[in-house]
Amino acid sequence: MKPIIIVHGGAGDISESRIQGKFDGVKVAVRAGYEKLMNGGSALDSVEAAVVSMELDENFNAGYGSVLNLNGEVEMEASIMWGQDLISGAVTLIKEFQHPISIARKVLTDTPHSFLGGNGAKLFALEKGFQQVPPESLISESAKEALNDFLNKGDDQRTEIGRKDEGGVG
Amino acid sequence: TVGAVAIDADGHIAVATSTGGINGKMVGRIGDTPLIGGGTYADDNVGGISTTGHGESILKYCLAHTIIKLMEGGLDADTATRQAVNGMTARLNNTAGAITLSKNGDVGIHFSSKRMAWAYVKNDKVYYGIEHD
Repeated sequence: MKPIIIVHGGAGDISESRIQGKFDGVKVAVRAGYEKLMNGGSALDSVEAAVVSMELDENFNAGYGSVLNLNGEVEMEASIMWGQDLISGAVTLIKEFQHPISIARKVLTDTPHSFLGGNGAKLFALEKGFQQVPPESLISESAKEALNDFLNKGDDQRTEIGRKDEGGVG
Repeated sequence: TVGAVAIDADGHIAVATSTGGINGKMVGRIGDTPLIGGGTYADDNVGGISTTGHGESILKYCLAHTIIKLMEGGLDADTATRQAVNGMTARLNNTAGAITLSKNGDVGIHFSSKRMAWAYVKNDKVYYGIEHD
């Protein structure tokens, strides 16, 4: 089987100003994942590497650069699945970690469960050695602006991130 | 939201999806991304899917699993992805996108939103896009 990887960087009203950043980011991510495959890594290694790359990039709504809730906080979630035996791991309401996808992978590999949330997910991540980061370190200027727009202009301004452009809401 | 689907040299499929959710969401809101069958699905016997878009609609439509079942029923990756994403939008009036690999490495990409960023590597060549067509 020839290895293959595909990535996405989000669907929605992506404004013209954010297109180049998205292009650059998905190309970096897909190469990170492909490199794992070419070096004998598993598909699980590959998809984690690709998503980790995008969780570090403020052009994407994941990890650093995530959109904000009504309290102005980042609350992230992630899932990962292995198709050989249909095992999966997922986390939600993650606030203080850079890479939710890596915590989700640990749920898959190191627990009898599929899905951990909130404080339990945080305690599990700490137990597995994930380093806490200050919650504000995950907040980008774009995310702050997007929340302000939403709060000031109402629900019709809701976009994945950034100011509303013409077109549908993703 | 971001996502990835891969097939390794042993023919095994994995899928990962991660997100910050939707701008201005209620505290404690959970979307489709962590839900198996909504934001993510992988089955070596069929294929793998990662989705993005309006989370409340995707989770109600079980979008990733809907695509898997369409492929299991004989549709190719691209047709199944297109049919499920458009079906969700027609039924729930919100938009989404999905990336799909079949167990044979066939690619499916479709979105009913204005744009979706995507990229894939096949045979050492990188393909990427963000607009329709």
